Amino acid sequence: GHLKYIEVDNFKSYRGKQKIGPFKKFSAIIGPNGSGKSNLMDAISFVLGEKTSNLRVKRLSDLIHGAPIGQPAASRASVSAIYTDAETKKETVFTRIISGSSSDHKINGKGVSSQDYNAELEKIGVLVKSKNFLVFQGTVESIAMKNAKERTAMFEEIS
Amino acid sequence: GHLKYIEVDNFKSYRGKQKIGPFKKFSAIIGPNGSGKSNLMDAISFVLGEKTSNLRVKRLSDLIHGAPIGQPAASRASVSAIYTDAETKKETVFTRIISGSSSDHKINGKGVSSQDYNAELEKIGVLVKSKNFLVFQGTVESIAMKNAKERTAMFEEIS
Amino acid sequence: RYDRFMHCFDHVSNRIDEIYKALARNQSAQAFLGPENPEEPYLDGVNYNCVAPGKRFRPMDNLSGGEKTVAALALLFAIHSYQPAPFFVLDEIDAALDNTNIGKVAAYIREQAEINFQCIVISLKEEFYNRSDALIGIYPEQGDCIISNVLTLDLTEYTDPYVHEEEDSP
Amino acid sequence: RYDRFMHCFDHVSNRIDEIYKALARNQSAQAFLGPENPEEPYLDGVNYNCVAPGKRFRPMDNLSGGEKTVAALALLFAIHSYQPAPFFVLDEIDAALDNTNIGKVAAYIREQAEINFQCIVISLKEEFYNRSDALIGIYPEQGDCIISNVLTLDLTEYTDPYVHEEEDSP
Ligand SMILES: Nc1ncnc2c1ncn2[C@@H]1O[C@H](COP(=O)(O)OP(=O)(O)OP(=O)(O)O)[C@@H](O)[C@H]1O
Ligand SMILES: Nc1ncnc2c1ncn2[C@@H]1O[C@H](COP(=O)(O)OP(=O)(O)OP(=O)(O)O)[C@@H](O)[C@H]1O
Ligand SMILES: [Mg+2]
Ligand SMILES: [Mg+2]
Repeated sequence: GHLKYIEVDNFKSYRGKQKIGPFKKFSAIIGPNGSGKSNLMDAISFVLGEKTSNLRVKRLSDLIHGAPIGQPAASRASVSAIYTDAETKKETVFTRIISGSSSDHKINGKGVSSQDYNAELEKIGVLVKSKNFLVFQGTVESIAMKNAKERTAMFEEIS
Repeated sequence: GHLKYIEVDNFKSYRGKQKIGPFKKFSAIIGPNGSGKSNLMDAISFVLGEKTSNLRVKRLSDLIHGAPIGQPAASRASVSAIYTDAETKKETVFTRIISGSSSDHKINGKGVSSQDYNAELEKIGVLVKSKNFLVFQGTVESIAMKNAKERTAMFEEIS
Repeated sequence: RYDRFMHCFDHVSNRIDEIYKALARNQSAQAFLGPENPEEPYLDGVNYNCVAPGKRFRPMDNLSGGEKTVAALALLFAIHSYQPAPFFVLDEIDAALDNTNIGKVAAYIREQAEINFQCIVISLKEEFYNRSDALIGIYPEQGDCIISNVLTLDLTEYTDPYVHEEEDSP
Repeated sequence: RYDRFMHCFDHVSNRIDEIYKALARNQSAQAFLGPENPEEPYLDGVNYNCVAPGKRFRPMDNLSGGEKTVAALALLFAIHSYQPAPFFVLDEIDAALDNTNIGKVAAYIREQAEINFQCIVISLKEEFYNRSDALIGIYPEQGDCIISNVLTLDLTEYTDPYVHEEEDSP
């Protein structure tokens, strides 16, 4: 399957609701320095369950549009990922919502626990814990330069 | 003043004696990945007194051409920097030589102690210890992202 | 535990050499993974070594910036072959690559995206993003704080400049 | 000790804003250094804050990759103004910069190299190195291990493509 669209709502530098996509087999995100490219990657990582420290913020509430300058645009923000299954062409909508200091999860609009949410992601092959499909800005070389023990730990996590 | 030439002799990927330059006011070192550009910066840093750990090697003898694959081309290697004074146009040749596990220093061909060598470098404004003129590959962003205490320490070293 | 570890390790180490050769577009490139302790590999470390095309075996910390990026991508794609996530998101992985290596990595991603996985990249270099099927352009709008706006351009509607590209002759 | 520290600190913090404006080619850019403890600055930390053109004040860790590079160069050149080394050696500082910022940084270095310091850069991007006076080309030769060969090209003998460049309108 593949990722079809992303919908952001007051997430980082994205104000209000914006639908981004469709993503093709090989899509490139381009734009000037500071325009919001890595913020879009943060949105994709966030909806797949990535933890706050890898999203370049200290608290979940800093993800809300305007929060870093003390003017959050809303009390909530959310990201939805529309995923299409390869065979059945069935669409699944994964949604993660920031409200206060915690986050809620939904699948196809229905609230679910974070365990169920992660279990459903694992079914499509998305294991954020082993993070072998997200490469954040400036970190690519470090993948090759881990020491021997770290590499073993990586294999342990994946197997 | 400015740096006019660099002469390398069996330093890293530079085999035998090579004279590199002249360097102009604004010179650019270009070439494909793995060709030896950063090795040239290592040569300039080495002759100005930079310590081994910042030259991407563990021991001084690894700087000799061929050492990493167990076939050092010679038992010695050296780098000379030809510096021209702005007013007097007088040239000074700084030379640093690797022999065994230590390095020797020369100024205009005459052996000097490392203290005298560094004192002469300080006269022309080259203070390797505070390193505010060498930016190694991949380290530029970290100059801005030091924490407040590290920044104070930087000012202490410079003043 | 031993079985699971070895199953994963064997799969990745079998694939990594072939992936590195494909990324470097050169049959003389070599990559291999080796456990420090073959009897009980999960107790000790795992070594990773790459020999760039035309060079001899040397320690990994001797690699240049660009060579490290290619070695890292080979490992990343080899691991993916064991545990295939449906897509990748790669943020400026081309920063240390020269134009030749950008061409090779982009061509490899292009090939794999057809058959194996979806790929979303962030890039500042035209040599890299001009091989994609779609461009997602982000432009900033001034406000109290930056506001990101999005434009999408479907490149498949235009003829592909690379469609006649021959395989790079190694 | 207090005097020496303050003398250095005052000098650098007076210069940094003007250097950042010149690098960003934009008068609305701001940069400032502030001691956490103004009475005895060397006992506590020193804060550094940059406001990119068109944005508001926000914490430094909120900057993007390219914005951090420009902020770092402003601090580097401001420190140099206090303790002027005769030359700089900068290895791929343009890796995270978009073409607009490459143009601005290269133009700033070009201006300063005429009057203030000699600059040696390593770069993979033509947009950066085409403003230099001389190119030092390194090309590899195969052997047991890589052998680096050097070619030098004096660009001052050719007409400067940027000689009619107007000052960027901020
Ligand atoms: N919660 C937020 N609300 C509004 N703006 C934010 C928020 N969080 C971060 N930003 C702003 O977003 C901008 C950074 O965007 P981002 O890191 O995505 O840039 P980028 O396009 O990746 O740039 P580069 O090419 O330099 O890496 C910064 O200017 C930052 O201040
Ligand atoms: N002592 C040595 N003898 C011979 N070769 C060496 C020695 N030390 C390092 N090398 C080789 O030099 C090459 C690296 O060169 P360098 O790091 O200068 O590349 P670069 O031109 O900066 O590349 P990039 O653009 O990828 O940063 C490596 O392939 C390394 O194996
Ligand atoms: Mg970014
Ligand atoms: Mg390099």
